[in-house]
Amino acid sequence: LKLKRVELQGFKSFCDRTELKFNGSGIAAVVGPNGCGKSNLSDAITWVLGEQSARSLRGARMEDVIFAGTRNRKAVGMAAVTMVLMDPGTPPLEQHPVPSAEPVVEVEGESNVTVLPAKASEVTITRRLFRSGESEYLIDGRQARLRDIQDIFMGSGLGPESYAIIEQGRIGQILSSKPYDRRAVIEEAA
Amino acid sequence: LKLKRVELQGFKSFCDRTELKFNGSGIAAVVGPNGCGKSNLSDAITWVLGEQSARSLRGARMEDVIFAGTRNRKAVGMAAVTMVLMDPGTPPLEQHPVPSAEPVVEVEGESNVTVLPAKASEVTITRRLFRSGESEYLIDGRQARLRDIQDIFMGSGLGPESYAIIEQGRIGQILSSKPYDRRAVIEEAA
Amino acid sequence: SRTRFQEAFTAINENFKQAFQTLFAGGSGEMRLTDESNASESGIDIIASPPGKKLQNVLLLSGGEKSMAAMALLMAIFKFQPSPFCVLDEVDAPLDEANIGRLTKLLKEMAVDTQFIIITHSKKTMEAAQSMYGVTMQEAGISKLVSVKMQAAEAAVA
Amino acid sequence: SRTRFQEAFTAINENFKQAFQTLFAGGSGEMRLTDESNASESGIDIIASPPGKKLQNVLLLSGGEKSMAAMALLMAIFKFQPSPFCVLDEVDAPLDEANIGRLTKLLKEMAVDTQFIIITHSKKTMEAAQSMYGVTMQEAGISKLVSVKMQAAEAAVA
Ligand SMILES: Nc1ncnc2c1ncn2[C@@H]1O[C@H](COP(=O)(O)OP(=O)(O)OP(=O)(O)O)[C@@H](O)[C@H]1O
Ligand SMILES: Nc1ncnc2c1ncn2[C@@H]1O[C@H](COP(=O)(O)OP(=O)(O)OP(=O)(O)O)[C@@H](O)[C@H]1O
Ligand SMILES: [Mg+2]
Ligand SMILES: [Mg+2]
Repeated sequence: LKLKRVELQGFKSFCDRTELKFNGSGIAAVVGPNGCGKSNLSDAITWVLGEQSARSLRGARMEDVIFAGTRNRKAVGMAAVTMVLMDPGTPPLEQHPVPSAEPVVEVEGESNVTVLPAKASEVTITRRLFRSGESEYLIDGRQARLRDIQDIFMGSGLGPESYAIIEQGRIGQILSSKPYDRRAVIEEAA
Repeated sequence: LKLKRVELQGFKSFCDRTELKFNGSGIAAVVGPNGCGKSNLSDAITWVLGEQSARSLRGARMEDVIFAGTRNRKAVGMAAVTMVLMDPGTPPLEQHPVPSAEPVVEVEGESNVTVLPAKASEVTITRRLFRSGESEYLIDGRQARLRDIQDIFMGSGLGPESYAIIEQGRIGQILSSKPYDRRAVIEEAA
Repeated sequence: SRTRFQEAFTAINENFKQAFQTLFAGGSGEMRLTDESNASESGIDIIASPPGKKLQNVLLLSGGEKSMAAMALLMAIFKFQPSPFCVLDEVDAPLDEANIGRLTKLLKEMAVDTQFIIITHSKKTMEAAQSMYGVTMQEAGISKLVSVKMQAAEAAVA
Repeated sequence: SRTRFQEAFTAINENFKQAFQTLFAGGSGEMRLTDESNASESGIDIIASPPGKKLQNVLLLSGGEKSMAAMALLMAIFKFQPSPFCVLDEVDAPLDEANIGRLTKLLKEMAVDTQFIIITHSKKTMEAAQSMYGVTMQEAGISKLVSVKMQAAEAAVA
């Protein structure tokens, strides 16, 4: 899996629709003055992967991730983050096992099989939260459960206990002073 | 009180006698590569003021502050740190109330009083720790108790709970998330 | 005693409001008793709004903003209860250059009566210092001190 | 299961030893089971000696040395269990320039199969990036993204 794109709207200080494109490899730097929103981008990635704890996102309630307004702009009613990944190794016909996904149409009798949808080797995950408390997960545009999203990342290093995202000030945690915490880190990767 | 000088020997990575001179005001920067000993200097200052907790000095036991040796140098048997402060406002005849201090010799009948010792407005505090576990405090060269050292600093902002020394990574602590911890900070200063 | 706490709280709070505005070039920050009716036992909340932003609990600020707010509180306490010296170990680590500039400007003012000892990796912070000590470890595990000429500041950043 | 843990432990430990030597330009670091005789329940100790220094618990290292050791362990886990991307938020804050150089060199090698997203205030770290996003807050409280040309790196440090 390679990271291609992250979009966010109404998420923390990112009131307007914002898009980050990635090559899937290499180093992308994120820079800017204190308080401008860099760590909020990291929170958006943590959140779309299914983070359930508001405290891990530096909030008191999950509702705190929705843009809360400023003196000149009203708060909004929904936060949405989308992540697009590409699986370079997937044969075009194979799709992600989402129970409610639209079936692929194959044209029988032809020497070539028509492949739908066009970008079958991409996976798009979306998470939305409304102020009402309602919450949605989408995979390739279809309603899904948090569980389905976690399944996509099983064994990819992006599971719930993954170290793929190191928050500000947290790098020391991986050297946790408790020998059994360290064991848990290794067991998670195993 | 103004800070004039700090000397250390056998303290952590400062095996040899080391001296820092200060103006008593202004900004002195301490620089150098990672791991070269800068925070150890801060520990030395914390220690000579009477720190009792080895953990606050990043060690397991108080003995850990004594130079432990390297591949090419043997460990030493004692750590010593001395701090010299000057009280610009002290009338020359007044000395610090140390019970065992040498009395000041006054020559009566003269229009001027001879003042001894020469630098009556300076105070020198020394702390020593031996590997045997024995420990000494000195004020102006005389044996003293930790209690006498703490008395010197009473009301000077260098008491046991003072914020005069901010350790690496600890600046956030002053904003402790517990409302009652914050109350303690203010009460301490009061 | 209750009155001493109230006096200290009020004085330090005034200092904090000022220091916050200096370090944030605007905005506002202050301490509030969690329970106004019971000052003798109340805890303390700290609320802050950097310029143009909403007022909120100081713990919701960004990493750099929190460090600046913490320094404002530290300076507020110092102004009330001066200390002969103050050791700051890498407090500038999370700060951008503009904030380092505002912080060192305030530290210079506070340094009139206090000896500040600042451990730092930042050239910008070094520029604000009147004297500088370099710590080296030429021999592995053995620290040595060198007094550094201020022009050598650039080279001193290892 | 016990075997899976043992295999993971051994593989990650080998990676850790290598990454440590790369990041510290020498020295040695490794993980050890606290209880060799009971591997299925043992905790893990991490010991390290930067070049020329004594072997000791990793928690006794300096601030910057700890961060480098932590990054070595993180890279060791990643090599064993690769992830599509890795977000590092200001891990370089306590590092001197020489260490930032060694860290970014290792990150470039790891970035062949992984998208690294590094939040940083350091120009030296920015120099190692192939692409850069600047985050601005021209309108107070509203974050906007700008794609930054690499030559504008200098100006981007606020
Ligand atoms: N729900 C929300 N609505 C609007 N603004 C928010 C919301 N949550 C957080 N913010 C704002 O986001 C800002 C913090 O952003 P962030 O932590 O990403 O800064 P940063 O760029 O990482 O800064 P630093 O370099 O200091 O770490 C704060 O000003 C905070 O008020
Ligand atoms: N008792 C001791 N004897 C010898 N060396 C010691 C002793 N205690 C600590 N050290 C050494 O001191 C070094 C750490 O120094 P220190 O924490 O002051 O570094 P630093 O300059 O603050 O680095 P950084 O910039 O990474 O924070 C370590 O190498 C450690 O091994
Ligand atoms: Mg941040
Ligand atoms: Mg240090």
